[in-house]
Amino acid sequence: PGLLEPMSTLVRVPKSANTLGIAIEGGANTRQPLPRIVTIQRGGSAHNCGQLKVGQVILEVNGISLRGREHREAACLIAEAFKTKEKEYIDFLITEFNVAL
Amino acid sequence: SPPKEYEDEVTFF
Repeated sequence: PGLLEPMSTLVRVPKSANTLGIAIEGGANTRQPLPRIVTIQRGGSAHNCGQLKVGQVILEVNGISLRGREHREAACLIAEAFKTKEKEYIDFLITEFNVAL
Repeated sequence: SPPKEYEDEVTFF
């Protein structure tokens, strides 16, 4: 902590559509150790929110760090965060910089 | 073949 704080941003994405509408690549043990957004689909919740962009790296999902998680595990966390009815939003901690920590 | 960094998995939500 601390090191990432100045360049990370919390983005709250309301579940405003039936899909989240993003694609991610990467994860632990790949060249992209933290998941990176590679697509934002029009009409999806993320696109509606307007604050997520292609190229951003996801550091946390609902306060859960993605560091050290492989692609499938990170993908599961994001999918669960969208599916759960406990929250009507997903909080993403993102960074514009391609940090490999 | 594509560069290695593009061979990583991609998941759509």
